[in-house]
Amino acid sequence: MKIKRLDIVGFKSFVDKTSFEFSEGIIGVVGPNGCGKSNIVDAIRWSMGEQSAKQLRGKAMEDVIFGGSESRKPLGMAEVSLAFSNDEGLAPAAYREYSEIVVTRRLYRNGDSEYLINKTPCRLLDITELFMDTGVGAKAYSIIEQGKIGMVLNAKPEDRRFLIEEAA
Amino acid sequence: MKIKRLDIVGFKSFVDKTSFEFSEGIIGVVGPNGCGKSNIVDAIRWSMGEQSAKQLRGKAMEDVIFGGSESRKPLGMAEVSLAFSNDEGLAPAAYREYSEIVVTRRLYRNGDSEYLINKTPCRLLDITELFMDTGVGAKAYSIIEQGKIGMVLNAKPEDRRFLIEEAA
Amino acid sequence: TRRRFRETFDQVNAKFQEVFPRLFRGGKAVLKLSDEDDLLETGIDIVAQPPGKKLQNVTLLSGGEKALTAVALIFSIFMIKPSPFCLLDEVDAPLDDANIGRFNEIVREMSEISQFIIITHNKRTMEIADTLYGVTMEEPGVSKTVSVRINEY
Amino acid sequence: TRRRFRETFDQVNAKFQEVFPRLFRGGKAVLKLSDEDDLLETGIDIVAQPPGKKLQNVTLLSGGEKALTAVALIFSIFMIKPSPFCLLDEVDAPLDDANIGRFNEIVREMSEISQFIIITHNKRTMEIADTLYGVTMEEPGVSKTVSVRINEY
Ligand SMILES: Nc1ncnc2c1ncn2[C@@H]1O[C@H](COP(=O)(O)OP(=O)(O)OP(=O)(O)O)[C@@H](O)[C@H]1O
Ligand SMILES: Nc1ncnc2c1ncn2[C@@H]1O[C@H](COP(=O)(O)OP(=O)(O)OP(=O)(O)O)[C@@H](O)[C@H]1O
Ligand SMILES: [Mg+2]
Ligand SMILES: [Mg+2]
Repeated sequence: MKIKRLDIVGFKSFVDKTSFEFSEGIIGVVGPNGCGKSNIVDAIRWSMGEQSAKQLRGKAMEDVIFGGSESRKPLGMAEVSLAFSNDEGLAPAAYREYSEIVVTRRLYRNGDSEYLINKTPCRLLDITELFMDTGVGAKAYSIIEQGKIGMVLNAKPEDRRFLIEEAA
Repeated sequence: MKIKRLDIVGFKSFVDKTSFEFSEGIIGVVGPNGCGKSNIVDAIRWSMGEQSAKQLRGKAMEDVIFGGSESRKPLGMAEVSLAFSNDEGLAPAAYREYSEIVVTRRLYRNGDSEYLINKTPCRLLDITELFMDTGVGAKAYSIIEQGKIGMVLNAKPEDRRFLIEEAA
Repeated sequence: TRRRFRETFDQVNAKFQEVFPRLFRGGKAVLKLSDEDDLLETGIDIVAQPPGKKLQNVTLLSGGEKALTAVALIFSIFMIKPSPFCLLDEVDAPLDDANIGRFNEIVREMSEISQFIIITHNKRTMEIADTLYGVTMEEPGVSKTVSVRINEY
Repeated sequence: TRRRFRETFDQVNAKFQEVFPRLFRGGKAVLKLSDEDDLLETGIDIVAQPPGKKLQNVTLLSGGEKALTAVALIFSIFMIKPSPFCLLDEVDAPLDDANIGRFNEIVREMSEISQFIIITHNKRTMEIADTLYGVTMEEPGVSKTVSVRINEY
């Protein structure tokens, strides 16, 4: 299932709603240090159900909500949506009649979380299962974060097997 | 005490004797991946008495001896010399009459080590003491190895204090 | 699952032995199971030999050689079991121009199967993008994006 | 030694508060002792705030911001207690052009006191070298060097 679009609002440095079209071909992301490129990667991981704040460079999950800048107040909620196209009808049975499947995750500053599929509230489990079934969940070798490529060679041999396990 | 020259032979990829003049001003070291630039840093650390093969990317200290290539046989010894100028007479008392102080370290494949100061055999202790006295020993903040700059921020607060301790 | 692990490992290993010499323009590399008899617990060792060099511990490889070897392995797994997308964040940072060229070539091939999103500071890598997203922070602390479509399909 | 640690810490901290805004063109940073009452065991916390951004955990900083903050600290220590030489191996790898420019400026200043040896793949950093050592491997596995003197003294 192809990814069509990523929508980010209130997540880390993406204060205002920003949409990324996953257009055909290779997508390059460029910009100066600290402008928000790696935050896009964090947003994608987070929308896929990442539960560890440390994996997103934070201390607590609340750290992903926009915390303010010299010109803007902090926000009370972070929201990321990932839209898949289902033109090929490859989606799991429950979603077969949709041409687009949108997964949404929200986090409020009081700690409340919301998960939605096509605007219908669901559980985190439904989201992680959907990602598993569509083959998008294999993060270990499809998302290489900044500075992490060295870990492949520096890892202990036992720690490397998960790369094969995820593909098996 | 200024460094004048570094001589490398048989150390890692520096098979043939290579001399580096530490000329005035900024020295830039360039070249393609794997050509030997970081090996120069390893040679300097090793000449200063580095005892951990792991700090030099090896498994055993024998790993620093040239191990051969498709065109060259392995060598039986690695040798690195670091030459200091003593024009300002700042050297420790024992070396005050020399205008140049050369520290040499050798390692043989059978495991034997030799240490020399101005071609006179000495102990490793004499070398590390000399480096201490001349202020060259503060490796923690004067040698930043490839990929290691990130460790300053990722380190635990207790692990960072050695930077101040070395300067104190 | 023991059999599935073995099958996947063998397929990835075959691919890895192909991809490594493409990225290094020669040389050879192979994966080894640290314990052939215990497929549930065995680790995976990487043996890599850049062209013309003698086989040594991978720890002695240079920063760029280690990154390129890791890329060869990651891409080999990807070719055996592609994901819909692949996100690479500044993976080209330690590579020199020649290696970036070969890296980009393989990315182009793999982008026929999956969507590649590449974050980079390198001008040569930017050249293979069909769409460029520029991320800016004119207002400090506030990210904005501008997209430029380079190639039409 | 407790007093020497405290004195050195305070000097480095004062320098750090000066150097950080020079490298970041603004913003502020400070070092904090995690345990003021135990100078023998206390850790050192880094608090850093790039210009215009809100103060947050340093872990949230970008790859380039973390590297530049680390450089600011290392250089501050160096300025308080210089070594005869400073070896930097590809420290500029995660930095964008603007930050490399400011990094190079500070290196130029510090090179008046100590010898700087900088390994780099970056063309802008090569421009500040007075001598360039080119390392090559025409014969695979065998390193050779060529030196080019750029500026005369
Ligand atoms: N919750 C938050 N609220 C506001 N800003 C945040 C939040 N979390 C992170 N940031 C900011 O985002 C910035 C980091 O962005 P990011 O890591 O995406 O940069 P980058 O473009 O990848 O840079 P580099 O090229 O250096 O890797 C930091 O300056 C950080 O302060
Ligand atoms: N004992 C040895 N005998 C022969 N070659 C060795 C030995 N030890 C290391 N090497 C070789 O030296 C090379 C690494 O050199 P080095 O780390 O200096 O490269 P580099 O120029 O810093 O490259 P990069 O730009 O990728 O960081 C490796 O290819 C390694 O195989
Ligand atoms: Mg980044
Ligand atoms: Mg190197």
